[in-house]
Amino acid sequence: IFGGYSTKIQSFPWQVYFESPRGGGALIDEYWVLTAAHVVEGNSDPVMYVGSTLLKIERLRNAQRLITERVIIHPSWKQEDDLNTRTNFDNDIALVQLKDPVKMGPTVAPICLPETSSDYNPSEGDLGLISGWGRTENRTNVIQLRGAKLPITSLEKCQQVKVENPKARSNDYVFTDNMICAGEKGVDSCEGDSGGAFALPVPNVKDPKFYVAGLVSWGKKCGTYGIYTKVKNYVDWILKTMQENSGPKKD
Amino acid sequence: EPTMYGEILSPNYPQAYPNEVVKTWDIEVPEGFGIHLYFTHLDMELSENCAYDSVQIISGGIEEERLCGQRTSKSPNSPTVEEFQFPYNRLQVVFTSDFSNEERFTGFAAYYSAVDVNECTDFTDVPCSHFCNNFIGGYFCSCPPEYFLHDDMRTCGVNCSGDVFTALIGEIASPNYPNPYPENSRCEYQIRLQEGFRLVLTIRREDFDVEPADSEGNCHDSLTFAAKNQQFGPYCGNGFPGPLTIKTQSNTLDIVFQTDLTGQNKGWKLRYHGDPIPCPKEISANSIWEPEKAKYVFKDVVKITCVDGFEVVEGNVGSTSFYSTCQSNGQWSNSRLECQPVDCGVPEPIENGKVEDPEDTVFGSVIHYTCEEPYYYMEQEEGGEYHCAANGSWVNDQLGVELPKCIPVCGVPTEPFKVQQR
Repeated sequence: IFGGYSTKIQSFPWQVYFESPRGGGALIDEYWVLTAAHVVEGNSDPVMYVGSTLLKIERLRNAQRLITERVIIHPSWKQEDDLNTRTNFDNDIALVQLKDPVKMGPTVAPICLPETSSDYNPSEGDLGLISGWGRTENRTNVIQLRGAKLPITSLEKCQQVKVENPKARSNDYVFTDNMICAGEKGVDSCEGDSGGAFALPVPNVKDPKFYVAGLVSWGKKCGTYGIYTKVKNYVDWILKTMQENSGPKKD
Repeated sequence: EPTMYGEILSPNYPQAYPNEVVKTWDIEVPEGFGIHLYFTHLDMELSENCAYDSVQIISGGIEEERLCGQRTSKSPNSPTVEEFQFPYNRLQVVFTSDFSNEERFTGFAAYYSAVDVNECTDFTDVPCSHFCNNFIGGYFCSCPPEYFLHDDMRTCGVNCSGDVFTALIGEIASPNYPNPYPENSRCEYQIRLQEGFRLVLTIRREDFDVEPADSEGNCHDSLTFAAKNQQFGPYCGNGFPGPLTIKTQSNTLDIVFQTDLTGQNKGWKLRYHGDPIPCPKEISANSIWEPEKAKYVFKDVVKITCVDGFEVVEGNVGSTSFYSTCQSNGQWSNSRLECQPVDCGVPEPIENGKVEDPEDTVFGSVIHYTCEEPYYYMEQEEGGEYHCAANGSWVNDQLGVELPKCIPVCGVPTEPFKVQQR
C-alpha cells in the first residue's frame, strides 16, 4: 500500500492474508474468499490467514488459518505461461472455497457483495478503502497491515500511466469494463496487495458498512493509479458458484 | 339265656304260700320281643295298696304293676285271670308275703311268652324318619324315592349337595320345589363365577316358605348364604324375611339349606346374576375416553387419546393414545400410563448463536434463539422464537421445525479506519 497508514485488522476484518505468494483476499462468506485470479493461479492449495494485524509467527499462530477446499478461477480468466509479461488482467477474479467455516468476531468479518441496483455502480470520486501487507514506498514487505483511502477515477487515468514493467509495453495492457481505476496523490496498492478488497460504503445506510466494489488487480506503476476488478460485474458468477458448491463436502 | 316262654309259680304253689317270703323272678326274652305275662291263678291276701302281700311287676326299675287279692277269669273259655303286655324284653316279678296270713292263700301261677314288639307303633317315639317296617324280632327303616337312608339307619335324607353353578345368570330352588322339601337334609349349593363379577341374589317374598322359627326365634329349617367375608341369614319363615335383592361383594357364594325332621313347607327359589365389577371413571382434561360411558365395568375396553400437546410415554416411545381394560379387580390396566404434556426436550444448539435455557420444555413453552451479535444476525427476522408444539417439536411460525441460521454481518468493521494525518 502506497500512501497508506498502519492500521488494525479490526478496521479491515474481511482482509485475508495469502502467504505464498503474498497476496490478499476478501472474506465474503463463512466458506468463501474472493481474490484475484492471478493470486491463486497455479496454486490449488493456498495458505491463508484471517484475524491478525501482524504477520509475526506468534501472531499468526493465534490467528485463524484457513484451509482450502477448492480454488475456482473465473472461466474467462486467460491463463498465460509467463506471469511476468502478462498484460491482460481481464476477469482477474477467483473464489477460494474453505473446508471449514470461519468464526467471525471483532477481527474477522466478511465484506458485503455489491447488489444489483445502480446504487452499487462505482462512480468517479467515490472514496474507497484498500488494505494489505504489500509493498510500500519504503518496504517490499510489511509486517503490520496498512490501509488507505482513495477515490475512483477514470480508466483513462490508469491508461495514461507509464509502464513500470520493462517487459511489457504500455499499449499491450488490456483495459475493459471489468476494471475500475482508482488512486490519487500517491495513494495506491502495490505488489502483495493483490486480491484485497477495494471497499466502498454501502449506499443509503446510516451506520458504516462496506461492500467489495473491487479487487486489487494490477497497475502500471505503484504509487500512481491502480486497476481493480469490478466485482459488480461478477456477482452473478459469484453467487452461482457459491450456490453450486454449497452442501455436504465430498471427500 | 333269654327264653321264649316260661312259668312263674308262687312258693309252694298250689298250696298256701309261706309267710315272710320275698322271691324274685327275672324274665328275659330275646331282643326285639316284648313280654306277654298272664296269670292263670291269683289268690293273695288283699290289702290296701297291696302293702302286705303282693306280686310286683318291675321293668327298668319302675314298678309297672302291683297285684294282690283274688282274680277270676272273665271268660269261661280262657283261664287267664290277669294279663299284661310289655314292650320290653326284660321284667322282674317280685313276690312278697308278710309275716301274718290268717287265711290260707294259694299264691299265683303266671306264664310268660315272648311276643313281637311293633317298634313302629308301640312306642311314642317313631324310630324312623319316614317308613318303619316291623318284623318279628325287629324293624327296619326305609325311605321314599330319591331319598337315602343315613348311616344311623333311621333318618332319610335327600342328596342335594354338590351342585356348582358357574353361569352368570341362574336360578336355584330347594329340592322338589314347590313341593315340600325333604326333612333331615343338608343341601349345599355353590355359585362360582369368574373373577370380576359380584353376585346379586333376588328372592321374592312369595318364593320362600320355610318352617318358621320357634318361640325363641331359632330356625329349625334355615337358608344361609356365605360369601367372602359376608354372611346372610339364617332365614326361615313364611315369606322371605330378607331384602328383595342381596348384593354381595364376592364372585362366589355358598348356600346351605338345613332341615330338621318336621315340617311340610314348600321351600324356596332364588335367582342370581353376576354384576360386573365397575372401574372408576377418571375425568382428565388431558385425555378423551372412547367410548364415552357413564359407567365402566369389568371387561370394558377404552381407548384413551391424549388431547393436543399431550402424549403418553412408555419406555422411550411416545404415543398419542393407548388402550385400557377394566380388570377383574376393579382397576384399569395400564393405570400407570397417563397423558403428560409433550416434552420437546432440550432445544438444539445453533452455530454462531445460542438459545436461552428454557424454564420448561413442555407443550406451550417458548424459547428464543439469538445470534452472536454484533458479528452474526438471524437470517429470518422473526426466526428466533420457537414454541413447543403438540407434535413434540420446537416450531417457529416462519421456519417451522427448521433451526434458525445465524449469518455473519458483512461489511462492518469493529473499529473505523482512521487516516493519521500529519
